[in-house]
Amino acid sequence: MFELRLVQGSLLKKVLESIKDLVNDANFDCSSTGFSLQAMDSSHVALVALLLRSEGFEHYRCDRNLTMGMNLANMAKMLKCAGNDDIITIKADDGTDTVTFMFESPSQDKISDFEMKLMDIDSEHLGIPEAEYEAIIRMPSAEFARICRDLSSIGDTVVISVTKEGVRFSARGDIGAANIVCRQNATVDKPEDATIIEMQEPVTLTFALRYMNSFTKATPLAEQVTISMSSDLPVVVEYKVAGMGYIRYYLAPKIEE
Amino acid sequence: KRTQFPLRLYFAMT
Repeated sequence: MFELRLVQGSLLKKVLESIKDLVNDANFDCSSTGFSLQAMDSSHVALVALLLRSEGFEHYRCDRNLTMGMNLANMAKMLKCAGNDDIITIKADDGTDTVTFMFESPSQDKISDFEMKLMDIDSEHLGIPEAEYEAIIRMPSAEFARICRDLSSIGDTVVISVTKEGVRFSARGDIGAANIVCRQNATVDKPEDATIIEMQEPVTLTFALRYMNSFTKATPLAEQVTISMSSDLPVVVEYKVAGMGYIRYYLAPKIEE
Repeated sequence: KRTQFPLRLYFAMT
């Protein structure tokens, strides 16, 4: 028996919106640690890793480890039927091939349940080592989303370059070129507005903007985004999920042939 | 020309 209950159900709706465009089908892993997912996009250059720790839920019961294969577009369709203020419960009984999503309105006057078929998914699980990154940028997530959106009207790729001057995002295309420089800015009224750059070594990497734009679907989850980079390693773009975990996106850099 | 390598070249499969 697996059951989780999340009073702030909108978080789960936002999580699904953050991953459904990148990944079609994925295995959710349920264990005593929490509710997690690791999935690659169909071209195998980007990976999303989600962790929602069991302590973050109002109720969490997982009698034995369980893998639930779900079509994310279908799961998102079901979660869209939950109101933003609804409490969401996810339930799966042992030995069944369905999962139930239950939505309760805050005043308990409307209770809906939606049953979805599970699927068998063959997926590769990658071991991601904890790495020391040469440069870590923390900045407002809305600012990062804006930069990715603006640069994608200029070119297909973004060059992210971290130096002691700050972080530069550059794109080039048929109509011209663009450079956006963000400097460290820790002296802000609200900590969520800060831009903090920790640099051990200058790093310059190139990435496909299509993926970066897809990652920014997680912007409603967190005020800040963390971008971790090292030479010739996949970038990690991380959004925290309200004290209960994270969504991390990994994207392989484009390498000069 | 820049190319993109799959993630499994960076992270081993478990």
